[in-house]
Amino acid sequence: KTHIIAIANQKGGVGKTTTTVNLTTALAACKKRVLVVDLDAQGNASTGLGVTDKTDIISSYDLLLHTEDFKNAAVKTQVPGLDIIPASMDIAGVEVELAGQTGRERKLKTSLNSYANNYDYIVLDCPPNLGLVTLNALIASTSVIVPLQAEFYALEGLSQILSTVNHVKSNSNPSIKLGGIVLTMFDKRNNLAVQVSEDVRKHLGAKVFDTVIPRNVRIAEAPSFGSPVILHDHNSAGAKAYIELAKEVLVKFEPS
Amino acid sequence: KTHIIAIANQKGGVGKTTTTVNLTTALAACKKRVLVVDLDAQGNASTGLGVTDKTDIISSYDLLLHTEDFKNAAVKTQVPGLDIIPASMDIAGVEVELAGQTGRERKLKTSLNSYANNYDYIVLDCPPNLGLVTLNALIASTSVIVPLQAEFYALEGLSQILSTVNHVKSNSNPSIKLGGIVLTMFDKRNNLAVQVSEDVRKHLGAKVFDTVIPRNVRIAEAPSFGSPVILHDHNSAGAKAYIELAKEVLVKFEPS
Ligand SMILES: Nc1ncnc2c1ncn2[C@@H]1O[C@H](COP(=O)(O)OP(=O)(O)OP(=O)(O)O)[C@@H](O)[C@H]1O
Ligand SMILES: Nc1ncnc2c1ncn2[C@@H]1O[C@H](COP(=O)(O)OP(=O)(O)OP(=O)(O)O)[C@@H](O)[C@H]1O
Ligand SMILES: [Mg+2]
Ligand SMILES: [Mg+2]
Repeated sequence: KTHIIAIANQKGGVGKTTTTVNLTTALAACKKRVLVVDLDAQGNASTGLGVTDKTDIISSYDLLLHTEDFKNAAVKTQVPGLDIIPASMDIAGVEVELAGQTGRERKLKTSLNSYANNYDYIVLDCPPNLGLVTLNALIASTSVIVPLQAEFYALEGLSQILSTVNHVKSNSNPSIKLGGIVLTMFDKRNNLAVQVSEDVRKHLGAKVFDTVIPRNVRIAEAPSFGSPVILHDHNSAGAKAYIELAKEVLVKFEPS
Repeated sequence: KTHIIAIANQKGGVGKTTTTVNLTTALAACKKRVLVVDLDAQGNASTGLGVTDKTDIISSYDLLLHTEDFKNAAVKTQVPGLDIIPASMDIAGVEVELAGQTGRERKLKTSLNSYANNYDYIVLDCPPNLGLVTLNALIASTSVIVPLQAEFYALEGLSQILSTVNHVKSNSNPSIKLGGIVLTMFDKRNNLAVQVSEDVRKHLGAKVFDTVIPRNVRIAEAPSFGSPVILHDHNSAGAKAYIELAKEVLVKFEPS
C-alpha cells in the first residue's frame, strides 16, 4: 500500500520544502519508489530537484483541476527512483477557481489514485497556509509530517496545524495519522531552541521524531546547485540527519 | 500626508513580521504616530506586540469585510505612540468570502481612509502569499518594503514579488513605490549570504537599503516576551539595526 505523506505547516520558512526534497531523496536511496508533488506556487521543491522550466508544463495544477493531462504530470529527477510532479504559478489561483464546486477538497485524492500503484511513497510539499490546496493534501494523505523550526512564532502556530489535522481526521479523512513533528534548523547553542525543543517533547512525546535536523549551511547551499544536500555534500551534518530521518520514517511507517 | 507601507514577500519566514514589529517600534521612538495592521491569520505581529487575545475581537478582518465595527479596530500597544489593528483567524477565509464581489481588492484602501488622519505611518504585515489580502495591502499602500532573507529560495522568489508590485502599479495603484529591499537574518560569515547580497545590490542598486539586519538571537527571543527587540534588549545588534533602518526610512520617505 502506498504511503501518501503531506509535509505541512502554515508557518512560513520552517523547512517544509527542504524536508520534502531531502527526505524523499533519502527514501529513494533506500530503494523505495518515490514521487514528490510540489503544491506550492513558489515551486521551490521543483527547483530544489533541478526542474527549472515551470511555464507551459503539466503540473500539480492539472491534478487539482482534473484537466485531461493530469495522468501524465510525473517527470524523472536526477535522483534515481525519485520522480516529481512540479508546480506552476497558476496553483495560486486554485482556491478561487474551485470556489463553490462540490468535492473541491477531494480533487487531489482522486487524481493521486492514478499514480499510487507506481510508488511506495508520495510526498506532498504544501504552501505556507491552511487553504484549499493544503486541505486537498491532508485529505489525500495517509499521514502528515510537520516540520517545526525551534522558534517562538513557529511554536505558537503548532496547535493550529495540529487541530486542522484533527479536524480533517474527524470530518473528511479518518485514516490520516500524525506521522510526526520534526525539529528543523536546530542550533543546540541557542537557548530558545533548546527550550522550544524541550517544550514540544514534553507535550507531544513520541509524536516528535528522535532525529533533529541541525542548522547546516550545506543544506541552504544545495538548492542553488539544483540538487538535494545528499547529492551536494553527502558527508555534511545536514545530509546525515535527513538519512537518519528517512530510516526513522521507514521504521515508523513499515514496522514489520 | 500618511505613509502607508506594505511589508510583503510571498516567501515564508523571511522576516516580514519581525520587520513590521521592530521598524514600527523604532518609528514610534522617533516620535512618529504609527499604526500596525496585522493582515496575517497567524497573528504573529499581534503576538509580537503583546496582543494575546485574538478571539471575539474587532480585527483586520473587519476592515477587509467592511463590517459596522471597522472604524473601532485600533488598540494601544505597550509602545508609546504605536497602535495596532490585530489579526484574527477568520482572515484566512477572506479570499473565498469576497470571491466574485466587485471592488474586493480595494476594501482595505477604503477602510484605511478612516484611520489615515490619526497616523503618520500605517504599516501592513502581509501573509506569505500573493493572494487577495496581500493584493488589498498593495493597493492601499503608498510604498512597499520587501524583507529578503539572503538565501537561494528567497532570491528565486524576489522577481515574483517585484513583478506583482509593478503589475499593481500599472493596473490598480499608480502611486505605489518600491520603498526598498531590506536584507534580513544576515550572517556575514556565510558565503551564500554574501553572494546573494552582492547579487541583489548589483541588480537593484539603490533599491536595497544600506541597513542590513544581522541574524541575532535577541530578535528571535523577543516575541516570547511579547515585546519588540528594541524594548527587550535595546543594546543588541538587532535593536540597533532596526533603529538604523527606521532612520533610513525617514530620510528616504521624508526627504525635506
Ligand atoms: N537545516 C537547515 N539548515 C540551514 N538552512 C536551512 C535548513 N532548512 C532549511 N533551510 C533554509 O531555510 C529557508 C527556509 O526553508 P524552506 O524554504 O525549506 O522552508 P518552507 O517551510 O518550505 O518555506 P515556505 O513556507 O516559503 O514554503 C531556505 O532558504 C532553506 O534553504
Ligand atoms: N534578524 C533575525 N535574527 C534572528 N532571528 C530572526 C531574525 N528575523 C526574524 N527572525 C526569526 O525568524 C523567524 C521568521 O521570521 P518572521 O516570522 O518575522 O518571518 P515572516 O516572513 O513574517 O514569516 P511568515 O512568512 O510565516 O509570515 C521568526 O522565528 C523570527 O523570530
Ligand atoms: Mg516551501
Ligand atoms: Mg509573518
